[in-house]
Amino acid sequence: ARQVGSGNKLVGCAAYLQSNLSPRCLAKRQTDFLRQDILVDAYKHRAKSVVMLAAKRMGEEIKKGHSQPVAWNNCHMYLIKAAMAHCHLYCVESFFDGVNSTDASQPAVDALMSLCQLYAIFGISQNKGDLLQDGYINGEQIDMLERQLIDLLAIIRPIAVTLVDSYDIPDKMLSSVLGRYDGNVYENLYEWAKKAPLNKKEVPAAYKYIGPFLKE
Amino acid sequence: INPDIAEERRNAKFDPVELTYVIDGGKEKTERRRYLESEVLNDPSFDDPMDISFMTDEQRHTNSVRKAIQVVRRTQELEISNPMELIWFRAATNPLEVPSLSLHTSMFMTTIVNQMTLEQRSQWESAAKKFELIGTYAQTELGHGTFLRGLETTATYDPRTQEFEIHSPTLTSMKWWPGNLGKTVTHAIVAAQLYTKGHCMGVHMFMVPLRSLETHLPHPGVELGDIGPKFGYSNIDNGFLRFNHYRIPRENMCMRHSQVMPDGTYVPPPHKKVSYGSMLPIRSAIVGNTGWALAKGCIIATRYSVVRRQSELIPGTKEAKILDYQSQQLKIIPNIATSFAFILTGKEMMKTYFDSLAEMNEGNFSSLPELHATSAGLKAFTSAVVASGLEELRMSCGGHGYSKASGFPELYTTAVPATTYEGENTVMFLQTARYLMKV
Repeated sequence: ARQVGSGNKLVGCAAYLQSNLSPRCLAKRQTDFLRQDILVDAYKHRAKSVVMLAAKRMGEEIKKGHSQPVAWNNCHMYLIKAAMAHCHLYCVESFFDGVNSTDASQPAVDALMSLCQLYAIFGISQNKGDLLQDGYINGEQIDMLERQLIDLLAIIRPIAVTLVDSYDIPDKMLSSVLGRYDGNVYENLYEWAKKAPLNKKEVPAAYKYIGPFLKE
Repeated sequence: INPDIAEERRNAKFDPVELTYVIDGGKEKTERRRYLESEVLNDPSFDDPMDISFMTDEQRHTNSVRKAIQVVRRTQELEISNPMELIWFRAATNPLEVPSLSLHTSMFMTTIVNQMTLEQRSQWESAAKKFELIGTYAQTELGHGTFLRGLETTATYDPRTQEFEIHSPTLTSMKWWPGNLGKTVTHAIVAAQLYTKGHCMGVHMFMVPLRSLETHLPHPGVELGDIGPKFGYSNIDNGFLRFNHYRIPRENMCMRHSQVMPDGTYVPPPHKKVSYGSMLPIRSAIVGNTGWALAKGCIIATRYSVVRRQSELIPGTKEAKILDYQSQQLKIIPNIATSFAFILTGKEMMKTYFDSLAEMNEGNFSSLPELHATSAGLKAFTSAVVASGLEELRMSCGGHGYSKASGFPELYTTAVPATTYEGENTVMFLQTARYLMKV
């Protein structure tokens, strides 16, 4: 933020702080929220605005006569939000980059892209206050975005099991009766319970208290 | 195969292995990973004597160390030295637990390689690689965590004997938490305030022998122990360490970047943050690891949610698969998306780390502030999201998610320490914010 203020050219993962972003979200219809440029711009806008707001609040604290460390402490709420927004943008961009660089079949890429779009849309929905606060996005657009989220859930639901199969984690490494590849959950929960240490004896050690108590 | 889950797989429009290749980075890598995993999964010496949920903490510690040593033997026999392949192999041996001796192969070795001179490396690197000694990384103290400058352990140079005297001057200066410190390791990289010629030169790293290589007893002047039962990590002897005027040779200071000459003259490092370097690969790796922890939770919740049926979605029909309810989809599908995002972001982060490391090895430290800020923030962001995500996925399995049979209790308690280790998350966010304010 300080370097942006001084006009220095930024490089690296914070270069967006200097980019000319649209002041308003350009989505006009629901499906626009599937576009990478629209989604990434929203994250860039959010990160830039909360970073700059944190810098502004820091400046105001200093102007009040507070020392730098006291000003910093008084701005933790803004600063942590700024760091989170910056990291969230990094994850969204990395996800899109990962999807765009795959050479899998079209159905597989489509599945991954749907997941990526859902990740980005879900994050905006969860943090919509940041974008509504400065008027970047309006209530109507949020409604379209959340409708798109629901449509994506319906697209991903039928392939959910295949998606998690693709993590390729064998049962022995997953170590979960509920998550077994064969889905035979209930019979194996029963087998697992029978092996529990408390089931080694029909009458537990605690009977030394139970027995006399019942006879009292 | 349960007919409900079989039906789901018949609906698939693509072969899941295609996405496996994307995640692993190509077909060859997937095949190599599967081969290495099969070496573990088909080797009875890696089997647990019983379900770890049924073991005591001491049984788990002993079993975990046994398996870690077996990993060393087998990986040497199979001539596996690639870091990623070693991670795959170890992960297969410890499905739900963090593997024992993992700090030896991560931060202990990383510090030797990145913070010691070539001469020092010739002494320690080979011994560490051959496991002639077992090490850990002792930074955190009982009363001090992420704030490095607050550490109290001292290393005072004595030019007469050319030794450092390592000392714990207060109760709060005891080293507290390092993995395998309590009962397992023989050596530690110790972070201590360096004093020479009467001046404090800040925190530096020292190679400190802790236990006899013959008897495994602590050396005189070294007090060691386990810190006791924890929320998770039941197989790991996280330890405490107290020094009482314990002496080590001058050559045991990590001197690649800053040095103490025999007469006590201090030579400062070229960049003030180079000594923080050992944290960077771990923080970078945490990003991808969190994605994998969440992935495991997603597998469990998704598969269970197509087997479990509950209530009538349409009155008068069969009980519905719970994944058919939109509310269940909202609990699970965003977490699937998030796990993919974090796995791919983790790959990007590790690439950035290795690129920066190559630059730093050539004396260019310009990327260090961005790497430091990014790895700190992403570690905090991803670990926090995964902690809440795993809890949401556990709850999506109803009551059975609370049983250890589900895997969630071990999965959760193994994943959530990432929110506090290698830098408490709020402090990490503030470090990222500091960088953002500067730029």
